[in-house]
Amino acid sequence: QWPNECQLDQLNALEPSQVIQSEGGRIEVWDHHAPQLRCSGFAFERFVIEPQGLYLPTFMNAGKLTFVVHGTGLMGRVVPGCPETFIESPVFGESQGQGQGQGQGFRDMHQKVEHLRCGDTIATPSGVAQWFYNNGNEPLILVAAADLANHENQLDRNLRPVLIAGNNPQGQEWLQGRQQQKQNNIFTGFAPEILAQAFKINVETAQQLQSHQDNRGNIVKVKGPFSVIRPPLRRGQGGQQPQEKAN
Amino acid sequence: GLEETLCTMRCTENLDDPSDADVYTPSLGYINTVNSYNLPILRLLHLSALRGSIRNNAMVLPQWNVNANSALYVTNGRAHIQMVNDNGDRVFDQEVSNGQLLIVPQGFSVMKRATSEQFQWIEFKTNENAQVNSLAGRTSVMTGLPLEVITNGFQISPQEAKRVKFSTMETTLTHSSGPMSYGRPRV
Repeated sequence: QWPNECQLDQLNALEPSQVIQSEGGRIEVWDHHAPQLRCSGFAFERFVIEPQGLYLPTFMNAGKLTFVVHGTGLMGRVVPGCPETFIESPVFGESQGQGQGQGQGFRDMHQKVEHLRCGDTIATPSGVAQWFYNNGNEPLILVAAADLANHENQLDRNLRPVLIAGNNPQGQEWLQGRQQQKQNNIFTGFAPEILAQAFKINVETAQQLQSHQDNRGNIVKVKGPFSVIRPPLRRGQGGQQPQEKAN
Repeated sequence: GLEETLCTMRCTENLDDPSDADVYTPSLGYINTVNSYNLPILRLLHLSALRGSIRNNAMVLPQWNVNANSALYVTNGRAHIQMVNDNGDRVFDQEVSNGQLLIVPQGFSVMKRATSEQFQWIEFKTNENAQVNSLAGRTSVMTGLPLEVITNGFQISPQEAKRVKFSTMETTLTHSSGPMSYGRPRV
């Protein structure tokens, strides 16, 4: 903190200072240089995800709490070191007998996916990639408060989201020196050959990971089914019936 | 009394002993870490360290510091290092060599590839339980994501998405060969 940052002689209600439009929704960012926010160390965002909108995986330099204001959805995080415990099991069983390596012969496995509904409050540590999907018929509205003054943030008092996928054509206006500069995803900066070696894929697919031609933004519209592996809803949760027969 | 005081705390851990390695691949090398679990005094310092020793053409898969900044100091050999910042810009793309120091801020992704017979470094981290997350490999963020997120996020086919997710079975060290373009920071 700079000296006198909390010498607040007059407070006022704050509105978002930047709106980042995307194909599947928008992100509204409050200017965290505003005196009240600077003093408190908070950075504040609101996410409005349209139906079938997917907020692509992003991680932050600070821990944050996210509150579901409206709508329903799915949320996934990738916590370092945690196993992929959501597995499409029936197919998995069949393939093992054939001695195939992990990753072959079954549909998918990934880390935990949770159902979201109004009132849910989600804690996300720094550096943990997180994504949201709106599987309802109304906008999914989330508000998130990141604590920039926390020990978990080892950088400066700026919110620095890192995009795993997608990009932000508008750039991060709230960061000095980054106005008018498009923000790319983390793969963009690596040489394609390195990505190809790291992933053991061809260079063309590696270039696809860099999303050069992609201007959809960080919330994209999913076309067709979004069939991630997830448990059925609790009976009565959000009035929705379980999607599969509980055994 | 004296038994449970600062005076008796162990404050030394040797990181040059491969038999203690946390990551080990005979043909690629090893990585050893010291943190507050195996050296409790670090809980007071909020610091930890990592010691790496890899062979020629071994690559440390692209990864980022989840909760720490780190100072990487080269103690032996040479390596090609690429680093990408939070804006997706390549901010470092050079060969580093013995005696050089490189700072890796939290959230910046780094790839290291040995370009000499042996590349050894010590990395000091500003968190007593420093964690890394990797972009590629069996325990990477990509493996943890559902296929739908990958196909929709990158506009690639399900088959390609499966290859991206599951081709690299290693977690930290992998084999890398052939020429690599570097020296052209993409900003």
